[in-house]
Amino acid sequence: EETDSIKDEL
Amino acid sequence: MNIFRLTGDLSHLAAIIILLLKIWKTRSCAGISGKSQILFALVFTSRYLDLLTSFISLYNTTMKVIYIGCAYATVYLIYAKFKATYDGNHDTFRVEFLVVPVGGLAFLVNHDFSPLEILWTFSIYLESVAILPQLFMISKTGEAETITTHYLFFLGLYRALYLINWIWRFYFEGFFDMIAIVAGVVQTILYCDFFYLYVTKGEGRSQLSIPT
Repeated sequence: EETDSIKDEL
Repeated sequence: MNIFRLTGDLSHLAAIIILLLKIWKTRSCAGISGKSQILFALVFTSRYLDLLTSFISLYNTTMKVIYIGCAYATVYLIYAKFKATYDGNHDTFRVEFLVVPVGGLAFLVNHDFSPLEILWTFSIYLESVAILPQLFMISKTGEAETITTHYLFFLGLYRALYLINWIWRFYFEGFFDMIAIVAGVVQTILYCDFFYLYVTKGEGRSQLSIPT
């Protein structure tokens, strides 16, 4: 999950 | 996902569950701002519309569904099931003073002028100030039950942990999102006064009084 974007956050 | 992000999410979940259980167990929503809870339901709804358009992970989907479900359940308990205990006379913050400027700002300052992106931005801005009706209510009545202060503590801790998460991500991934960071800082600052009182006066007391 190194490519998290801000949208992957809650 | 780093440890700050994860503990932030769990802190957020703890806050939501604490509030829901408090209302359910005591059969009362006294001292709780229904307006703040409606705003949070609006925040989750406008932010998690991507549930319908993209799948990120099972964790992500599960948490979003839980957050939205709990938010609406809380609103239902306050405005329907335990309506008789709702302290509407003290819940007098004018939410249009938050929603309208925040909506305008989301239109003006966003990453992309598209419906989903504007709604996401709106949710980020609105979340940063959604607790104000609750804090206003506490300052008006001059006190909050201990369990309500625990709720506020975990809710504030969540965004503070997210700030550390963003610092972490900036250093280790070169990642940053200015909209989320600025709104997150504002959101965390709003809790600072409360954090101070929680730590210095909350210990061993049955009620927390916030001087007006």
